[in-house]
Amino acid sequence: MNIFRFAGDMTHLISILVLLLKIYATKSCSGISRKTQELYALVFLARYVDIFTEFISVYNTIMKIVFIASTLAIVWCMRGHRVVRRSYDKELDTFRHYFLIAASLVLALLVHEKFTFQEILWAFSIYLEAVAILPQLVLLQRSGNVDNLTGQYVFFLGAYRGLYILNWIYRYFTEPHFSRWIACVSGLVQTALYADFFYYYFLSWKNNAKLKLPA
Amino acid sequence: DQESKAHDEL
Repeated sequence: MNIFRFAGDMTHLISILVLLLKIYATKSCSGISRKTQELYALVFLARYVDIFTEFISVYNTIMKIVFIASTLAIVWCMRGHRVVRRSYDKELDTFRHYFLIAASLVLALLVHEKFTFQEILWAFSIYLEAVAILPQLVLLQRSGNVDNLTGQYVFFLGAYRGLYILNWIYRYFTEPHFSRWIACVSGLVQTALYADFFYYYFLSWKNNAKLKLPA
Repeated sequence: DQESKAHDEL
């Protein structure tokens, strides 16, 4: 494992911890898209079905468990916690996420590495992860104002994607048979979705002003 | 090799 991948995994973990912290500390999930969180839960559940059949490393197994558990905890808070649930911006979170699930599934059935149950689930999870942030970005754009922790959450998620691209570049040059174009192309698409957010995040940081997205 | 048969990233 190279430093880029490790840093990517850590920023991914930090993003989820920031989100849990926001929900726990403020007892509020305003500004957070429940649909995006449910998509991530589905992404992790689909991708990590290999947790019992495929052993890579202790690190991988622990991270898989942490990602599944933390994302399910967030979804549970947003749906089941009496106080948190009330702050959910239901009327702003209207992105038709079932469409994303259906499109990812169709694409996974058409484009995959091998026609097996696990490989199709894996490809599905890669495609779905690439677009899972869309309901969140749309919600932020609609509400205009982005609170600090929500901004940090999306920033760390975007940083994770950027670092994974550096990781693939590194692996491409250091490993003799590194080719995984499904993950790389999806990863590029996913990172591109953050470009707009990053632009405004950078502006607000440079001007030392509150993060605001244009309507 | 292990790289090609397993999805070793998260």
